[in-house]
Amino acid sequence: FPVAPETEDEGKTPQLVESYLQNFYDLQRGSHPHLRSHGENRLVAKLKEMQSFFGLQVTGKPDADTLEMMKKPRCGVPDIGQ
Amino acid sequence: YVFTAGNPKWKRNNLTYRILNYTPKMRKADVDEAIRKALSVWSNVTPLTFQRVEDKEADIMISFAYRDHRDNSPFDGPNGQLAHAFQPGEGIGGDVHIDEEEAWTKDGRGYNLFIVVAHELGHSLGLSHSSDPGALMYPAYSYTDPNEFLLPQDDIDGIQAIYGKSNAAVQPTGPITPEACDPNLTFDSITTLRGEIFFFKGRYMLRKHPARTETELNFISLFWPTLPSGIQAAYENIEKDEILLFKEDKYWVVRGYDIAPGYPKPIYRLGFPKTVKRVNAAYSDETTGKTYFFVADRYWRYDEKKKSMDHGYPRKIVSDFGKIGRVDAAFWKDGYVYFFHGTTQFKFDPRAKQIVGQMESISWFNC
Repeated sequence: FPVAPETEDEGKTPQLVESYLQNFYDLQRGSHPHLRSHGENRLVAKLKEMQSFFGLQVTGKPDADTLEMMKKPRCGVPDIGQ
Repeated sequence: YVFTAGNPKWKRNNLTYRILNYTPKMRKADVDEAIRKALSVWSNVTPLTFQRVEDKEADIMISFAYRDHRDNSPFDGPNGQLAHAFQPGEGIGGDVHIDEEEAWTKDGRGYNLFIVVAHELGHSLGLSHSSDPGALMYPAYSYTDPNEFLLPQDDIDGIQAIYGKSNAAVQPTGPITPEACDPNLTFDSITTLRGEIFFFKGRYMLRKHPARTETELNFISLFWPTLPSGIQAAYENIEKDEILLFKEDKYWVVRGYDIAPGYPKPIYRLGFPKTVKRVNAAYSDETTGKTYFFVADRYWRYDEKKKSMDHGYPRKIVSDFGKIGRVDAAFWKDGYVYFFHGTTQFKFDPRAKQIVGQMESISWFNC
């Protein structure tokens, strides 16, 4: 009510987050989220952008609310960019 | 609302559409109707018109597609991405693609085709995604009963900024998404539920959990798809772990978190006379087992154990509760009753029989 994401999903979280940000927030495919570039990690920056768009707490982390939003059925058009 | 980058728009107001294929999950006539109704969402608020064509290229080509359908945006199977559309322009511009693998319906089961196509047509006309959670152009799917659907004001403002106002004599307006810290926020009804407080407003409910600082905004339909919007009164019977919700002359029971079967039922079952057409507000006093129903300037008292109205009612609200005026909403918590009248909230002590505090309606939201 509503049921929290299943814990066994946790193994898929990074993939879910990355593909969501690639599909809807213009995260360049093939980017290397694990390498810290100058300034903030691009994936974290994109995650914050997504959290801001949905009015979630901007943590830059895939917290429960963020994952719950990412799992919602939605439109395939990106939220930003073309 | 957000325009699509580059502000693309159709140069004509008289657009054409064509339905290229159908899903086997719905009757053809229902698909036609869902798409026709989705187009009217936008034509009702702008000078745009949509004419259906067959056997030739249309501005907006609507089709059901499966996985990779050669537009560089493959669908992903059930759930996830439900559909997508392309901004105004020649060729694929304006076209709507619907993921064939979704459970398409014309009601609240699966995914409602009307709601999804209406959203995609917003893209076809030049709108991008809105961050207003109540907007039709919000990217996440949420169900609203098509019969109750009203295009939200955010979407009306967006599309009219592109194509101008409607030619109708009276300009259409739409619902505005409530914001918890809006000082002008008033409520249709309020109830507690297992320690939380639910504030109903239109098709929304603001949910306040005592342990969380922020307030959650949801559609009523997200939790209770068969409930209508505009709940007029609600109260919790803590002993029975259920809440009762009222609209016009009907009421529903939610037991735990699920709507009990066999509802709605007429409010007259509770003992109201036929002259009562709706209930404005209600609360139940856990310590006495008495429930109070407020209708216009009077109130009734119901005995939850006897399951009947107490004798000697209705009585005048002002005679027993003081100058609280008409009651929009009320709830009982920790021995006090909170009455809401417009943007004013009164804290009433039923033991001392007097008002012991006055606050803003939004005082519960930590603004």
